[in-house]
Amino acid sequence: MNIFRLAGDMMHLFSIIVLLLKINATRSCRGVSLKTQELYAIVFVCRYLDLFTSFISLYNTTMKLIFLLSTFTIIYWMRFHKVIRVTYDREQDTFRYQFLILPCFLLALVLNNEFSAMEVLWTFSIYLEAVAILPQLVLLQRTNNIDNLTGNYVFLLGSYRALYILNWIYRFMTEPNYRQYLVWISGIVQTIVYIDFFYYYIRSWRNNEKLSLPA
Amino acid sequence: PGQELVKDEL
Repeated sequence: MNIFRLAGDMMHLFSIIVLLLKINATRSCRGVSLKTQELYAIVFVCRYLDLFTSFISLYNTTMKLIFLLSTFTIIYWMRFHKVIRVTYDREQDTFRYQFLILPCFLLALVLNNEFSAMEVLWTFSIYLEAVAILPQLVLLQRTNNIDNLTGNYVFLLGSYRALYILNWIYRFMTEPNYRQYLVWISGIVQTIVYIDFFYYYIRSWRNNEKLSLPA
Repeated sequence: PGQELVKDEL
């Protein structure tokens, strides 16, 4: 494992820790998109089916379980926790994610490495992850007062994706026969989705202003 | 070949 991959995974882990801490400490999920969290739950369940079929490393298995468990915890809090569920921006979080799920699934049926249930679901998870942050970005746009932690959560997630691109470049240069075109293209699309957010995040940080995204 | 390699990422 190279330094970019490890750094990317750590950013992903930190993003989730930031979100868990924010919701737990403030007893509020204001500004957090339940739709994005549910999309991530679908992504992780479909991708990590190989937990049952193959063992890669203790690191790999542990991270997969953490991602699954934390995402379901957040969803549980937002839907069912007595105090937290009241703070959910239900009226603002209106992104119709079936318009993401269906096209991604159809694309995975057509464009995959092997036409088997496991492989199609895995490919579906790759495509869906690329667009899973969209409901969260739309919700941030509608939130006037983005709190620091929610902004940091999205920034850490975006950094994780950017670092994965460096990881792919590094692996492509150092490992023979390392190619995964579908993952690369989806990953680049996913990173592009964040560019606009990065611009405003860094600008607000440099000007010492509160983060807000123009509608 | 390469298939297992792909799946080692998260």
